Amino acid sequence: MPVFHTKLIESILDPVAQQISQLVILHEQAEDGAAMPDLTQPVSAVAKAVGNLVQVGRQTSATSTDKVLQEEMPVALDRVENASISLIQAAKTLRQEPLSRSARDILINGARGILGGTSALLLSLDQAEVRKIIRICKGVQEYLAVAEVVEGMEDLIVYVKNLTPGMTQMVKMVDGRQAELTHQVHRNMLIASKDKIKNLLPVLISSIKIFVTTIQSPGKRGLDEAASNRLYVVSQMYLEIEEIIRVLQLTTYDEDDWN
Amino acid sequence: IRVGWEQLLTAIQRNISEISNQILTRDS
Repeated sequence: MPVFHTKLIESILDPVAQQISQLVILHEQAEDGAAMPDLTQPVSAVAKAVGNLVQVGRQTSATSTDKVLQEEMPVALDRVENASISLIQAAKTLRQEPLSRSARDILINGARGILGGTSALLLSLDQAEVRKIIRICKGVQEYLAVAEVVEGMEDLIVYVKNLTPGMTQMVKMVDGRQAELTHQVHRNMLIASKDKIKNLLPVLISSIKIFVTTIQSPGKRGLDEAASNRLYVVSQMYLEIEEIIRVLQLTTYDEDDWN
Repeated sequence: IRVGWEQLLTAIQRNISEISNQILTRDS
């Protein structure tokens, strides 16, 4: 069975994936000649839902600013649509020939195709969400570098005021993401990095404060140390965000599992 | 088999509607 890397994807796809597995087994055992029921009605309900999904999905991909999503969504929607056409064909054939082996195969493949297509669609949407978090992370990384130009207490106040919203948003989004992951190791990695960054924030402010106090003191003694200490804290935070970005992009999903 | 397929197709239909809702409610 494939592993779903978020709880949302798992909650949507896992029950269907299990049902398909069971039906594949029944299908393989159905050499006894048991006739298939008329499935045209439930299949046409699926086709109607697919039609709606395709409409909503195409609209979303057309209006999205995410170029990757714009490319990936239509491909996944095509897969779902083609699978739905297979289901319709299979149901039509089975209505006339309830024992048709090839129609059963098409039915199974159609169900698998819908599962594969919806998985690809959900993964594509999920990765777009991940890219949103990464954009926030990169924004914080960029602003961390600004610490080097803070030379007065007023600058420091402005710096903290500007850094805080991005930092808060990043922590909140990373926290939300870790709670959504099914992979415990990835969750723990995100929590550890997020906690380190939270702990380093007051250390960063303190290191900038020491630099500001030193640069404003008459002899400016220890300025190099103060600057290197500040740089060290900035680098630590930068690297920790880099680690978050890396972990955010990890998935345990393997689309080939469907085949 | 009858119950199995009807249940599966109903579940698929619900899933697809759920995904449509997810797409509609996500932040742009």
